[in-house]
Amino acid sequence: AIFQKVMDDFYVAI
Amino acid sequence: FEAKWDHASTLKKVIDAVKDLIGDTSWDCTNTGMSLQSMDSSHVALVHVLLKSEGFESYRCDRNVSMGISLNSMAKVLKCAGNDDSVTLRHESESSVVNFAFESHKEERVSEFELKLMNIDTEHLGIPETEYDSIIKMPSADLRRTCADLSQFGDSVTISCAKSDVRFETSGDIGTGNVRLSARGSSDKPETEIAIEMINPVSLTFALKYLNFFTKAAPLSDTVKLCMSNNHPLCVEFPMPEVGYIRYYLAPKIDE
Repeated sequence: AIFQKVMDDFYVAI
Repeated sequence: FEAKWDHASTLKKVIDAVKDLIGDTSWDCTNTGMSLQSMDSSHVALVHVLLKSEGFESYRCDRNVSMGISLNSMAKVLKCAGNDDSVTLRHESESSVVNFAFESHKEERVSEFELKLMNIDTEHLGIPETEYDSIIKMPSADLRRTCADLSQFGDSVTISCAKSDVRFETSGDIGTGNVRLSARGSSDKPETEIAIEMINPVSLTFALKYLNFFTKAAPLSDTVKLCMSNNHPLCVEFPMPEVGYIRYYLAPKIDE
């Protein structure tokens, strides 16, 4: 779940 | 949209390098080239492929199009092409299919396949520009071997980058292992060079399972670039000169 948060925060809406 | 490669081998290798990580995806086609961006189902890794228009034998895209495709189906279609056959992809506006034509160079055999497109909800997400603390350029075969070797001992690898060397460490039930690669220059064979650009020292831990998926791109590129910043996703780039690149991003393991 932590990895997912890191990647979801990184890959952001444009 | 119509794009032609002289040889099927590059496209076959690109699909082989990403199909096990991402299943269904959208190829975005514009007049500058074809690209895809997709996260794996667990949202731990992200794949970005760019195939530039100038890397094709011929390329035409009159209107931007997003083609939803199952990469496993695309791999099946490409199995029907010989490595040296030319490949032509065609898609007409509003059509629900994409056509593949393979032609041998002596032109005695032409095969055509039609693949159904899928409706894929595409989120408009972007990869931010990042200034990395450490960038390591090394032969892709070295990375592939290091990850494969260490996978025998552990599930994760800690990559630590210092000024003149980079260290890969793992531990597991049967013991521990580490590989240290030192910077080395090579003016006559730049593809064998190990170059380290370090602004700040970095140490990050990653799941080896994903790194082993990434190194499936090694046949596409002699060299690989690892870009790292603390607490930030790793970027593993396989450059394909004049063709484009495959970039993989991987979330680090963080101590709870």
